[in-house]
Amino acid sequence: DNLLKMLDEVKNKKQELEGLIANIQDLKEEYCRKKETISTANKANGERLKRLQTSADTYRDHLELEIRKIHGDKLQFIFTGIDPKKPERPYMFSLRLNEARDYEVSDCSPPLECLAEFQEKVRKTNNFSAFLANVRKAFIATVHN
Amino acid sequence: DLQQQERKVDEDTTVTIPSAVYVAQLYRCI
Amino acid sequence: RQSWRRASVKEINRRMSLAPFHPGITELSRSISLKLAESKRLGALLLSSFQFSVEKLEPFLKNTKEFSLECFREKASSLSEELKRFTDRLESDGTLQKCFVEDSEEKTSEFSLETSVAEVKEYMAKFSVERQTWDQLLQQYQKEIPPDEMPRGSSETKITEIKVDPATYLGSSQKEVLNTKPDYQEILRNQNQVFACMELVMDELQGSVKQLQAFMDESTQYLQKVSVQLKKRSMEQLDSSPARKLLKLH
Repeated sequence: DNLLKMLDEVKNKKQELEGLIANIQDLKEEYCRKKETISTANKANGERLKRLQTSADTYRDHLELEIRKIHGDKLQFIFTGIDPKKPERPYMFSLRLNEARDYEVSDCSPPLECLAEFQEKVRKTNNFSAFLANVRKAFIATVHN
Repeated sequence: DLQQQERKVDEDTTVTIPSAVYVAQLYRCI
Repeated sequence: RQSWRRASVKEINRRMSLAPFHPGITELSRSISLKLAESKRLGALLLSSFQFSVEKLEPFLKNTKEFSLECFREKASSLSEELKRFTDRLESDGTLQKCFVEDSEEKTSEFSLETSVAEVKEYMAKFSVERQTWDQLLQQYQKEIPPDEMPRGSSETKITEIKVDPATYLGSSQKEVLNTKPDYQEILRNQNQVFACMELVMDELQGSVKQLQAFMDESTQYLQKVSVQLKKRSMEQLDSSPARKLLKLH
């Protein structure tokens, strides 16, 4: 009886083994497929990011304006080309959404009195480019003053 | 390793790329 | 000076600016050494004429009342020292030299005036000969041209290919010029072939430039179409407020 039992067991084990091997095979195939998918996605993301970075760099150089995402869910806007004597000198301010989901400006350097007024205007009009153009003009005015 | 790569792709797809897209769009809008 | 003395003594051609010399003075100038420079001699002449006039004056004054000889002589010697200092100053600041330089300048200017008058006269004679020669040449042309071709009322004659033998314009001063110049008419005739080829080349060039222009216009239109499409496509995806979206992204 033992012998028969052991033979059965061996047969089961073999079937289990085959099952496992088939399983491993599936897993391996799935792994390769996933690897393939991920590396393709990675590659596509890399290229897309590269293109986006290139266009952002082009805008940054021509607008002499850098936009950075900084900790605390803030956007930092850094202007250059303001002071003709020191074009590389940075003029900046940060922007965040407050609890009421409105734009809120802060950390302006050098400080601008008219920033609060500009903040109100951009909340009303949502015209971001006008807002930034006014801020740049105000920074330039500080240089001339 | 594959999971790590998968996490990276997810992050790229959900955060990095949209963020870069919004920055480029913001520049475009400005 | 020699020339002044001659002129003033003979009372001819007198220099209006100077009174004639007193005959007694010529001895004075002789007594001044000729070795001195002209300006020094003039200064010495001024001094010695002052002393000469003092000597001439003294005997006249002797018989006047309250005349004191010592005081007169004292005054005369102090004046002559002052005159000496003055002439030295005139000598040192170049005033005396100017008298001579001016004169020489005047002399040269008079001289150059005469020479230039003579030159002008010579030129006038030359130009009138020249004018006669050109008039002859003009008449020659007018004779040669058949009357119907002669433009009415204009004195200029149309330049046509008329052979004028050199003898007619030999007299003008332009003969060297006219003889050295090549025969432009001939040169132009020889170049006709070249001009014809140039014309062909220019036509070819013009044609290809026109084609290039057309191609350029076409490609510009195409580029404009493509850029409109690109803009439309990029604007489609543009979000209404990307800043807000960006801020919401964690």
